[in-house]
Amino acid sequence: FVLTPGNPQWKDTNLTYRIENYTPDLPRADVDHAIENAFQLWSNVSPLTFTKVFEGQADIMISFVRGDHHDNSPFDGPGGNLAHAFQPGPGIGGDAHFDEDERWTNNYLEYNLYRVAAHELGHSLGLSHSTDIGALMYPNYIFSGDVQLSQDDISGIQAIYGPSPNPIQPTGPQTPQTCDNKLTFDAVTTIRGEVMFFKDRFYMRANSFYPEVELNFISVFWPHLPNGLQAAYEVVDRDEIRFFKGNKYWAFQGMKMLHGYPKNIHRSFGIPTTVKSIDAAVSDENTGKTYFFVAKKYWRYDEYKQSMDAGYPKMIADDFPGIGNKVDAVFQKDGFFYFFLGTRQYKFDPKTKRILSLQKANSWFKC
Amino acid sequence: FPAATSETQEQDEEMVQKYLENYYNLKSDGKQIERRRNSGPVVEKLKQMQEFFGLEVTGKPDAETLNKMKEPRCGVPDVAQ
Repeated sequence: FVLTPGNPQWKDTNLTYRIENYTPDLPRADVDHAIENAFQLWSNVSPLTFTKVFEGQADIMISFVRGDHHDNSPFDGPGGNLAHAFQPGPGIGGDAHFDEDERWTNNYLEYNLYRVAAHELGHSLGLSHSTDIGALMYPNYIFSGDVQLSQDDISGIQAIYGPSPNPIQPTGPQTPQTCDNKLTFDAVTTIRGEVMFFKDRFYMRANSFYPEVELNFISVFWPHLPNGLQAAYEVVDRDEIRFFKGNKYWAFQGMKMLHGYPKNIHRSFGIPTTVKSIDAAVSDENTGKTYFFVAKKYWRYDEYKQSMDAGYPKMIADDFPGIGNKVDAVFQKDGFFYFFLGTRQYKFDPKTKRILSLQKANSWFKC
Repeated sequence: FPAATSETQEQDEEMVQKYLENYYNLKSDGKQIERRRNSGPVVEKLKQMQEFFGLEVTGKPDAETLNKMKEPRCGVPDVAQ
């Protein structure tokens, strides 16, 4: 996190706000709700309180304006700058302006007012832009389906105002660090020749053309997917990627979700209803066989026949010796299976049924 | 990959200039960014921007940098003077 230069802050922790006017893009109640929720994010993790007032000067004045609105920082029409806010202080200090030339929404369409308000109010309270892409205070608009303070935002606001009076200190999600030795994955799959790693709200993508590992929100590519995926695999022949969470799965060609999804894993694959979720999945592109790993067992599905092979489930330990009892993620590359178990990664030859090497889970990131 | 047309290049240069003026306090003298420039305020500001966003720090407006600049974002007047 980054504090505003000079570390400006409100002396009084009980602050007032007023919504001076409303965007016509949303019902008034939705605007009220978005702003109230945005304040609540910050009050939940700090000693700050916010009271809405309906007339006169409030500490934080909120308005929807367009173009030159006489604060030396004109807006620029649709896109580009979405909003801005001023650091704590009297007069214009703390005020938040939203560009009325944007379309404000209460959903995943651009631009979600709650998401932008939560960010701007961080400025109103004394935070500057964070370099953590998972933080609300990251300067660029990213909407991942939910709006929450990351641990970086919480650490920032508490650096200014101290901890929350709540006896249980709130914590927030951490953004994965690609070179963290303790990094684990929810799912890994090939996608059109690349390998993508999934963790919480994020994907990581190592590409030989770029020196840095790309880390961004899953929603950037697949806004319909939930966070916290549990398994993913690619059917190369069909140019199809399937993502799993709970008893549902979603199928995509590139970024386009196929019609009729999400579907149910029990009905589609014939997985027993006692199975609540899939730990990991991989499709062998040479045989068209897809392996679903669930706790100590695995099932095998034939992508050509579109039916589960007979004789399954079997024990992972019997057919993948050394792999253990529970798999986090698996993918296939150059004929080998790469299994992820916690911070470990096993390169496995399915032909000889032998482990060829053991590496750190994040070995693909050239740390 | 087809080469960018000169018109696209000019638009990109304008965008870089405007972005750095808006968000990195680049002082404008009304001139476009000079090509083949490898030092000076534009390069320094570009490096700052690239470092901030975790991009490769080249000081050049490469494709990744341009893409990042094109993303909608929060405006800058966080500091009230």
